[in-house]
Amino acid sequence: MNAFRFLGDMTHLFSVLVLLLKIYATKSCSGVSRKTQELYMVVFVARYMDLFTDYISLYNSVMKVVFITSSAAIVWCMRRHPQVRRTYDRDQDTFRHVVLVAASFVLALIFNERFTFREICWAFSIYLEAVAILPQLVLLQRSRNVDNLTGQYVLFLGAYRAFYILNWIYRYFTEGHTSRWIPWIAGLVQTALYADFFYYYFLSWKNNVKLELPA
Amino acid sequence: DSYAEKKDEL
Repeated sequence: MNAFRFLGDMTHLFSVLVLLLKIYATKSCSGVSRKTQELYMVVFVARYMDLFTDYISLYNSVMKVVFITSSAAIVWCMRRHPQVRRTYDRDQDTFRHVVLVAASFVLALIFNERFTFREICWAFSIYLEAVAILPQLVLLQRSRNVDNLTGQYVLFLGAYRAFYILNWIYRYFTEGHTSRWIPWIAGLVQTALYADFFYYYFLSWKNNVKLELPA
Repeated sequence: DSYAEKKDEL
């Protein structure tokens, strides 16, 4: 474990807590893409299957349980909670996220570390995570008013994988030069997708104005 | 086993 990775995990955890706070405190999920939350739930289930087979550390196992249960809780809230589900922007959250799932799965069948069920699921989860934010970014561009908590949620979510990239660089130079193309390339794509959001978020912060993404 | 085998990252 190195500082970059720990910072990344904490930023990731924080993004989930911010989203849970927003939904719980305001009893509203306006501006939040349910499709992105569903994709993240698939990412965590597909990647953390080894939760019951390989024990790596208490930290590792606890964080996996937290990510799976929190993403499931958010999806449940947006689908079933009587007050929250009413505030879901159904007609704005129109990204065809099934395409992302299919494309990631095909990619995982072609590019994986070993053609085994677990490795293909792992690669699938890495590819899917890289693009899972797309429905949320599209929704942000559509819903003009981005409330602070939703903006902070996306900001922390983008920052977490950026910290992971620093972690991979650090590990490459300190733990023997093993190349891990799959997470590296996917992580770069994932962080690049946030580039324009980071840019407009920074502008809104600098000029102290509401965050507005250009359509 | 090698790092690549053991997925120790989240």
